[in-house]
Amino acid sequence: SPVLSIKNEYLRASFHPDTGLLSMIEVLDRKLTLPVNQAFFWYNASVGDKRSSQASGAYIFRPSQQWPFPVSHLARTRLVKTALVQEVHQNFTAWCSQVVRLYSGQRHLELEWTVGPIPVGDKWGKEIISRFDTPLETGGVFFTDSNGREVLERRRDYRPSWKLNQTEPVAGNYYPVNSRIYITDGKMQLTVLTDRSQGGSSMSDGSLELMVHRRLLKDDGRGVGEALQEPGSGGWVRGRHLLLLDTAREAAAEHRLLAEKELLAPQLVLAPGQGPSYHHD
Amino acid sequence: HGDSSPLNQAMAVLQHHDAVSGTSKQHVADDYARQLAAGWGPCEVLLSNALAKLSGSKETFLFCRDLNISICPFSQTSERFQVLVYNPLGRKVDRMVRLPVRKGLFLIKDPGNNTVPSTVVELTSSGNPELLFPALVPALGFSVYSVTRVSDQNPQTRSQHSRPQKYS
Repeated sequence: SPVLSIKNEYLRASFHPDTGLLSMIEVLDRKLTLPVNQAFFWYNASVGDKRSSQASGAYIFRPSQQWPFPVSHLARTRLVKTALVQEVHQNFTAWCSQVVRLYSGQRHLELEWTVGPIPVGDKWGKEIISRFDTPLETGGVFFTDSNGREVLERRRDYRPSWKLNQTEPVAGNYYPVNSRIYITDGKMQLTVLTDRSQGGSSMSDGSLELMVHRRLLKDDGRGVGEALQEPGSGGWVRGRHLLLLDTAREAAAEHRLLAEKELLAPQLVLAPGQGPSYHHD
Repeated sequence: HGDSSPLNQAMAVLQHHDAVSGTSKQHVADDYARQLAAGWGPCEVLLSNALAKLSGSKETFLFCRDLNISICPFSQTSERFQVLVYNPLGRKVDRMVRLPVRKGLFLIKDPGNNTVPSTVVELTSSGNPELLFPALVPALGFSVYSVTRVSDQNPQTRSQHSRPQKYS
């Protein structure tokens, strides 16, 4: 099938014709092109192992192995193109879908994901991530805006103030992401803005991941006494990631202004009929 | 009677107990949700009172709490309504407004009584169509857009009936 793409005056996002997954982003006016593969994966939650009886839970993120499983290798896609918006609707499984959206005049790509209820019929707790893989050479470095303060440099398997003995290859590299996470090779920068606090990391060079949902079957033994799962069939979540590709030089100006617009977004109130008349005073 | 203090107190309780991290028993998490919902009700009254005072006209203002999952019974059933867009930022912003609606053609007017381009996108996940139109909102202010469902009629034929409105 032909390459699926959505485009406005600034951006073009292309999708793999066989898998339906996001595969490329181009910034047309700055002549930037970056292969970006985005997909959803899940970590299998540890219930304890030979090394430690610690289970993954509300306080403790501890996957049983380093590599996550793909939620699906394929996405069923549907394309919507209008003058105001172009969207690719991706359906990965019955419990994971996404709309990749490009509004007219917008310099960022919007990914609105819907995840849940996470199935646990196989008795495996699952922690779902959205992962972006690129060929950027990032040298183990990524950036997050932890604690709502300044953006901090994070380095894989490293702490700036002590010699780290890394015992948890995944969780030991996860950091809080309050509003943004980014990677750069010094020339190009890929930034993801979140609409809520999430955990995030860069587990390999050129890669970014954010945890979007989790459902666990065992308590982590930190005092709550309940596993992290909602009653019944489980909860589901919808959220948005805003993806910005820019030169490393221009990126900060873009993501700072966009984050303001996102975190102090306009509020809508409706009123019936023609509404109130306007009074100058 | 509008009041923001119940929401203030609920937020304080939630922040003190790290209520968003999943580190509480389910019945406690349910109670946090109850406190938030109870706090938001009087806030809506407070906001409605403020909007009524600013506009000089008492209206039934409606807040759609489920817009993020494309549900708003009011916009999905009304033929004609107003959309007030408030911008809390200190600079003007443009924003694409998305509202779940019934199928049909819509006429959107901006505060200057100009027709605004709009489109209706059908979503597969919810089955609800969504109306999209761009809104421009002044710094720390609001704009009012009027929405009229014109069905299959020519949108231009209805434009004469809309009254110009402006807020800032």
